[in-house]
Amino acid sequence: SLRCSQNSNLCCRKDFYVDFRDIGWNDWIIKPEGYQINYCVGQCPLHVAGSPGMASSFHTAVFNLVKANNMQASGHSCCVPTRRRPLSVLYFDRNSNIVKTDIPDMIVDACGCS
Amino acid sequence: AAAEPRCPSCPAGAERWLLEEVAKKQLLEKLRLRDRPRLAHAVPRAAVARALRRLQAGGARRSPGGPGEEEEEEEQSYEIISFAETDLTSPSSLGLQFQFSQAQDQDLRILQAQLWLYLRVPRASLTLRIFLAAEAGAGAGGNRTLLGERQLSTTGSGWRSFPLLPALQSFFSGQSRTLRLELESRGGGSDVSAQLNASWSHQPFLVAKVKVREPEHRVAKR
Repeated sequence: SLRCSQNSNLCCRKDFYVDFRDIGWNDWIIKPEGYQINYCVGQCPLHVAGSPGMASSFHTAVFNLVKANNMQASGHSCCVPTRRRPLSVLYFDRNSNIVKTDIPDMIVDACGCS
Repeated sequence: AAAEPRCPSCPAGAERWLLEEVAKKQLLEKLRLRDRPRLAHAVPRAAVARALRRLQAGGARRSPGGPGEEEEEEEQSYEIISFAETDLTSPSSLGLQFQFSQAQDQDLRILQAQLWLYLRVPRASLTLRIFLAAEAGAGAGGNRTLLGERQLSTTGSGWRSFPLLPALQSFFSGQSRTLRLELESRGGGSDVSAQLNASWSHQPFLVAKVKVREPEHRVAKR
């Protein structure tokens, strides 16, 4: 769940802010003015598979499986979101009604290896 | 992006363009919109600000967790503010038209609905009739179904809210819906506009809270 930096290619969270004015959507989206469309990117070599899992025991369990089954040949671990949060949006619909809703799991807060 | 190896040599523009396209797609998908809305007509900022204050006031009253809150949390909820298009059908009767549309395959359940009016007099005597109109331009004579009727009892002038449930309970099923409210002044002949201000600066509006439940989701629940 580290933020990406230039000197590592391990699984990390890449931050990116989309400003609705830049995409010409600020006329119908009242709030917020933009949002973080973060994403997960980077390598997940087997020795970090399952980290940072939801619980440290998760990583240990996965690592033991890898050692016990010598999974070098098959299977691989992916860099995925491990924690996300909702985005509250206030916007005009096509009838000029104002609509407020919370979109669940919209913003990636943390990444990790499956 | 996760599948692609990072692209240090990519021109920043290409990555930015790609992510902005992804953001657009993601937002429309999560808001269940086919395309970004093109506004039918502009809404004055003052009206938006006033209505948002009501929405926040209503949100503050929101009841803390109820039974089965985790189930409730799984259904996405929407709060909608709709501004009336008014037509004076006669000196004693005012029509308010509200237009709603939602994406297909959505089963909306209405939790709250209030009509907000600006009363000029502390004791207005008005009859409110609630209709489901056949189409947007129906007007007074158009084809419509009476959903409910009630006498409004008011105390004090200024902005006042009037609950619209249970008449609206079945209103939100179906794609595009036009709600028509008619306010008639009682007590012989006094003009409805003497009792309430429905001008552009005091546009009546409706605040509703609805929940969406996906059809397959309901089956899973059962």
